[in-house]
Amino acid sequence: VKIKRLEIGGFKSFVERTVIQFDHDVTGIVGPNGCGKSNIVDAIRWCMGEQSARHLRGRAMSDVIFSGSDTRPGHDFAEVTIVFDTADGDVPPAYSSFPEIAVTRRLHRNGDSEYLINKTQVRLQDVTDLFLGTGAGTKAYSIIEQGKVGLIVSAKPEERRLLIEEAA
Amino acid sequence: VKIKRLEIGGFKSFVERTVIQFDHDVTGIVGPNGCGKSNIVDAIRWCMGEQSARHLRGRAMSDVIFSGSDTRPGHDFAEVTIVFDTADGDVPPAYSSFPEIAVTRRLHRNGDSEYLINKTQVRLQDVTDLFLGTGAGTKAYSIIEQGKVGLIVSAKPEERRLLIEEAA
Amino acid sequence: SRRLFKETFEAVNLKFQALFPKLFRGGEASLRLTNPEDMLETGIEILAQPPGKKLSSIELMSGGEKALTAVSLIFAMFQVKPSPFCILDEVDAPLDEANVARYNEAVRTMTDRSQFILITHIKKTMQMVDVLYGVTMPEPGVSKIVSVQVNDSAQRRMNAALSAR
Amino acid sequence: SRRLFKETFEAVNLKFQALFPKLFRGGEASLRLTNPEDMLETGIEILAQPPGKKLSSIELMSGGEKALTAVSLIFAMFQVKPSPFCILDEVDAPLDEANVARYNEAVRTMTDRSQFILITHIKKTMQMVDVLYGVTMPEPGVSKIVSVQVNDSAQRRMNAALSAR
Ligand SMILES: Nc1ncnc2c1ncn2[C@@H]1O[C@H](COP(=O)(O)OP(=O)(O)OP(=O)(O)O)[C@@H](O)[C@H]1O
Ligand SMILES: Nc1ncnc2c1ncn2[C@@H]1O[C@H](COP(=O)(O)OP(=O)(O)OP(=O)(O)O)[C@@H](O)[C@H]1O
Ligand SMILES: [Mg+2]
Ligand SMILES: [Mg+2]
Repeated sequence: VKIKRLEIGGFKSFVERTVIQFDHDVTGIVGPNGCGKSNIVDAIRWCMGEQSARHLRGRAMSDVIFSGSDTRPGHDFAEVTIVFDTADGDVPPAYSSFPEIAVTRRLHRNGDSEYLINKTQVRLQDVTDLFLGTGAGTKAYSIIEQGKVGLIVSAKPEERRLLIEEAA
Repeated sequence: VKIKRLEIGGFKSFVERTVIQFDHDVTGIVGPNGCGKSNIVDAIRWCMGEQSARHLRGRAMSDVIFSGSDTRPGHDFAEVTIVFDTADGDVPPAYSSFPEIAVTRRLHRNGDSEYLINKTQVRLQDVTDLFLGTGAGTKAYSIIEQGKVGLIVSAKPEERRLLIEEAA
Repeated sequence: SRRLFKETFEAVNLKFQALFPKLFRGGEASLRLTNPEDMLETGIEILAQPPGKKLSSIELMSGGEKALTAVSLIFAMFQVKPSPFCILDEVDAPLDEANVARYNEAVRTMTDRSQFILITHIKKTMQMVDVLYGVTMPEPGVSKIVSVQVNDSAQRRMNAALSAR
Repeated sequence: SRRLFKETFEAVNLKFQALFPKLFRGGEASLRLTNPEDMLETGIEILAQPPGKKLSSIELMSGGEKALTAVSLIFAMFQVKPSPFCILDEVDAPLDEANVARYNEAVRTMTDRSQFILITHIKKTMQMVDVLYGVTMPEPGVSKIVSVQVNDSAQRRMNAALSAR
């Protein structure tokens, strides 16, 4: 699979619905400090099923919903959709007939939360299974967060084995 | 006091005796990865009395002695001298008659270790007292190590109070 | 399982031993099991020796050397079990100019099996990617993707691919 | 002592509240005691609000915003109790171009009472210092200081200072 595009709305600083295409081998994301680049990474992790708010720099999961700015009120929900291209065939059998797989996660202010695959509501388990099946999983080594690249070197030997286990 | 110069010999990658003058308000240190810039910072910390090898990226204090390269054997000792200018008068009374104060720390392969102030052998206590007297101390906020600037922000509230205590 | 761990470890180790000298333009590195008798509990140690230097503990390495060693290991794992995408957020921040170029070169060699997303403040890296998304906040607190620039060579690669279909 | 801690805390807090908006070109920040009743045990919380944004927990800030907030606090402590020197090792690594300039500007305002040593890979910072020492390893594993360049404006400042004596 390849990522085709990312759709973010109400997630952290991306209150306005934003679509990012990923048609190229190497995509660069640039901009001033605090403008939202790492928030894009958080959006991808969150959509893939991240359950820990701390791993998204928050204290509670509701921290991912746009909380407002000087000029705007807070938002009612956060929603992120990752659209995969299944053309290269590395797809779990359940989805092999689809040309695209769209995974959506939504969280409402009141705590209600939904997961959808191709607009059909599913459980978190289905989402994590799908990602594992495509090889994206939540591989600890496919998302290197800001400031964290040195951790693999300073990690205890027992912690490093977890990375090999993920690759296995 | 002001730092006048730094003299390093046998310390980490500075096997050759190296003198660095500090005559200016803002000194920049540049160079490729791994060439020795942060080792200069370690040399200053060490000379000021750092007792923890881990704070110098080592496992044992002997790690600060040049251990050799493809083309050279290891060195027998590490020595660092910091020379202070006492012209602006902020000096502990014991040294107020000197135009300069040179603090030297030496560590031998066999474990012997010496501290000298103006070439007179002293104890570690005299060195730390001198630094505290000049205001250099080991102020946690006067040396910001590579990659560590974010720690003050991610620190626990109880850890941050230690910084205020140092400034007090 | 024990055997799967051992096989994966050895495969990653081979790739790591090959990749480190490419990124460092020399030197050598390898992984070592802290307890080779026990595949279920053993830890993994990293041994790394930049070109011309003596092998010493990895903690003594510089910030940039540690980052490049980490990238070598991460890419080695990628080569053994690719992920469809790899996101690197300011991984080039501690690197000097020459190593930024080597890092970007290594990213490029990995694109046969994965898509890469690089977040960076470094101009050299911006010149190496295929497309650049600029994120800004014209209205404070509200993110906006404001520009998309496609790199010439990437444009040519795409045109070639499109005309070949 | 309780009173000394309280006085130092309040002095640093005032400086921090003044310095943060300078570095961020707006916004506000302050320190808060977690337990104002207990000067011996209380912790210290940082409240920071970049310009135009809502006040939220400091962990949500970006890497560059956290670095700049930390610099504001460190320099605030410096202003209350200066140290003869301040060493900043690649503190500018996470900063964008505009913030690198503001950081260097802030360093320059602090030089009336302290000497600064900046280690950097960033060209804009190299242009802002008074003298540049280049460290290299022509022989691998052996450090050598190979060049000293004095910045024109620094040279002029020194000449003026020397002729004034
Ligand atoms: N729920 C939220 N609502 C509104 N704004 C938020 C929310 N969560 C985070 N933010 C804001 O997003 C900003 C951080 O964005 P991000 O980490 O993506 O920056 P960045 O572009 O990666 O910057 P840097 O280059 O410094 O790493 C912060 O200013 C933070 O206040
Ligand atoms: N005792 C020692 N003997 C010889 N070399 C040593 C010793 N201790 C450390 N080194 C070497 O010093 C180098 C690290 O230097 P340093 O941390 O100063 O680099 P740097 O210039 O700060 O690089 P960067 O820009 O990546 O931060 C490492 O390659 C390490 O092997
Ligand atoms: Mg970021
Ligand atoms: Mg360094």
